[in-house]
Amino acid sequence: MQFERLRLVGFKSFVEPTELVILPGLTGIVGPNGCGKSNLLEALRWVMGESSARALRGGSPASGGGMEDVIFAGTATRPARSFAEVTLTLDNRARRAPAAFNGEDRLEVTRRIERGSGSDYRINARDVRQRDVQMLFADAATGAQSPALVSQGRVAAIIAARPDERRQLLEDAA
Amino acid sequence: MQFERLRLVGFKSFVEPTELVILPGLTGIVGPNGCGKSNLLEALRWVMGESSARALRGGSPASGGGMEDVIFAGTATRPARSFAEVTLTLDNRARRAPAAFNGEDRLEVTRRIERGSGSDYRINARDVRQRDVQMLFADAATGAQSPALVSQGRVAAIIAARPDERRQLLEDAA
Amino acid sequence: ARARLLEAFAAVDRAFRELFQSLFGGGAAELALVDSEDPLEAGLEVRAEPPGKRLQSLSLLSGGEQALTAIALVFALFRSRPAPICVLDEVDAPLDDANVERFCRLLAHMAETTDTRFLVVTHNMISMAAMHRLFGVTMGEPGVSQLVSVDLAGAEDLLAA
Amino acid sequence: ARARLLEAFAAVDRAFRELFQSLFGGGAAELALVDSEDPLEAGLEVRAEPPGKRLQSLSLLSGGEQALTAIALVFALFRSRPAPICVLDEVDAPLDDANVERFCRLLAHMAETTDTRFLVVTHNMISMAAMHRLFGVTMGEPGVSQLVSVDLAGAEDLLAA
Ligand SMILES: Nc1ncnc2c1ncn2[C@@H]1O[C@H](COP(=O)(O)OP(=O)(O)OP(=O)(O)O)[C@@H](O)[C@H]1O
Ligand SMILES: Nc1ncnc2c1ncn2[C@@H]1O[C@H](COP(=O)(O)OP(=O)(O)OP(=O)(O)O)[C@@H](O)[C@H]1O
Ligand SMILES: [Mg+2]
Ligand SMILES: [Mg+2]
Repeated sequence: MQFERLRLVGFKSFVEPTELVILPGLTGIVGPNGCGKSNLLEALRWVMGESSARALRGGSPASGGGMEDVIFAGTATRPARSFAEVTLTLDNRARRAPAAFNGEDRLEVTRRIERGSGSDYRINARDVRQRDVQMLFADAATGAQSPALVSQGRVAAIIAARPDERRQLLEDAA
Repeated sequence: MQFERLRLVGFKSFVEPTELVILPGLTGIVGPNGCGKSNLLEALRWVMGESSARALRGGSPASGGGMEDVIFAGTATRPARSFAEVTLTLDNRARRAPAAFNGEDRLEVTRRIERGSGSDYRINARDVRQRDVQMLFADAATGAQSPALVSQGRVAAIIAARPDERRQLLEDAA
Repeated sequence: ARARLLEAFAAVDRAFRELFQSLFGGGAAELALVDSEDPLEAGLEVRAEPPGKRLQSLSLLSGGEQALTAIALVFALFRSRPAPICVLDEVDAPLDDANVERFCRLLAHMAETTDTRFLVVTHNMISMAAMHRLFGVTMGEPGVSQLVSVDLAGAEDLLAA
Repeated sequence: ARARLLEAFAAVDRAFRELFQSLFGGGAAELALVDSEDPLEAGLEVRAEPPGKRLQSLSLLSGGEQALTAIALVFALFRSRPAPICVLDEVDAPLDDANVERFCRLLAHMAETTDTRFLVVTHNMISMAAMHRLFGVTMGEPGVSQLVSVDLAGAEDLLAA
């Protein structure tokens, strides 16, 4: 299963529809501080079923934050949006998806969140649960918890973790 | 009270006697990864009375570490040392030191640790307690807990802290 | 004690607002005492709004924006109670070139207007060039650190080692 | 399950030793299962010894050395179970130029020998030059991100903005 394309709208600072084509090899992402590079990477983690707002730098419920922190909050000249939506296109020609979707050449995984009503997931326009999306990616050796997604400032965290916390890495690799 | 000179021997990777002259203005410290830049800055925090081995990247007692982690542990070709010693020279011509030492133009604050027997402190060759050294620096708006000593990777920690933890900063500044 | 704390708060807050604007080239920031009526019990809240953006929780700021905000706060604390020494260990690592330049300008200004002595560890050429003097740390013998005085050209060689 | 875990451990350990030596240009490293006789309960310990140095607790390694050791571990996990996507957000920030070059050589080698697609955020010119393609993120309008395709010269302009 290959990653082909990521499309975002209303996700953090990407208020306008944005498309990132994911090609083989090394794709560099550059730009000044605060322009949205880490936001773009977080859209990928989010659509793969991330359930923790803190992992996406959202505030804790105690401080009034939560998963809705990913919805475009507005700027000095634009109003806030009411929803965020991210779609990840996967190439399934190698036929590795779970049975329910394995007949299709391409899978479009979509996650959408609306203020006040939580997140919905769809695969090829059919409603699915968060668990289904998480399993789809876990079976493909990736997903929101994959050690191959290294967030900013977190590279040394693997080293600073306790031995029992690192065990999880081995289980994922087994 | 001005900082004039830092002398180290047997402290972490500085096994040979080393002297850093501290001049007014901006002094840059450069060098490849792992060469000892952060170790040098930690010698300054240590001599000012740092009591936490973890703040100097030492191991926790549970993992067999502790303050003795600051003593030169040897290399592939050199044996470990049995003690570490750091001396900080202060210019006291402005007469701001505590009464016991205020008659002198210069203060030499020394901290020495030997394997198996803990740390000793001296100011101008007279034995003093850790508390005395910590008070000397706290009265001079500095010390091991000063917010003006920003360790590597810790700059954003002030922002990530909880409001009650940041309060301490204000108290130090009052 | 309460009056002294409130006075320090007002001084640090004023300095923080001013330093934030000079580091970000605009925007607005402020400090606030929260969680209690009594200043001696209250927590210190930091509010920051980079230019053109809407005020949000600090955790949503980018890595570079958080570093710059933290530097503005550290220097604001300085202004109200100058410290004899300031040590900055690679605080410029998350910054892009434009922000490193603003940081260096502020650092040079702090060095001119206070008696504080600064020790700055950096890998960044722009920061190195802004220093009054440079010391290099090398390991001629693996595992053994030595301190040498270098000039800018020497520093570049050291890093390319 | 126990046999599978031990097999994965052996594969990751072998890859980790090899990748560590290629990133550090020498030295030695290994993984160990600790704290329990039963591999299903044990913790994963990382031991690392940069060239010429004595094995010490990981916390005493420098910022750059910890980053390189972590990168070696992430890629070792990859080798034993290749992932379709790898995302690295400024992992080269703590590295000096010599280590950035070693990191880029390893990255290019991983891209050639696996089907993994890499998204690499960086401010470092050496890393930018090693990429197969570059995308720039800009905020033409403050607070609103846009994605544009750029070449190396374009990327330098973006950063100098
Ligand atoms: N929900 C949201 N709505 C609007 N803007 C947001 C939202 N969440 C975050 N932002 C903005 O995104 C910006 C941070 O973007 P990001 O962290 O991606 O920057 P970056 O390019 O990674 O920068 P750096 O190089 O400093 O790491 C912040 O300035 C913040 O205001
Ligand atoms: N007690 C000790 N005895 C001998 N060597 C030590 C001791 N403690 C730490 N070291 C060595 O010091 C090195 C780390 O030095 P330091 O953290 O100062 O590097 P640095 O110059 O700051 O590098 P970076 O640019 O990566 O941050 C490690 O390689 C470690 O082996
Ligand atoms: Mg970022
Ligand atoms: Mg360091």
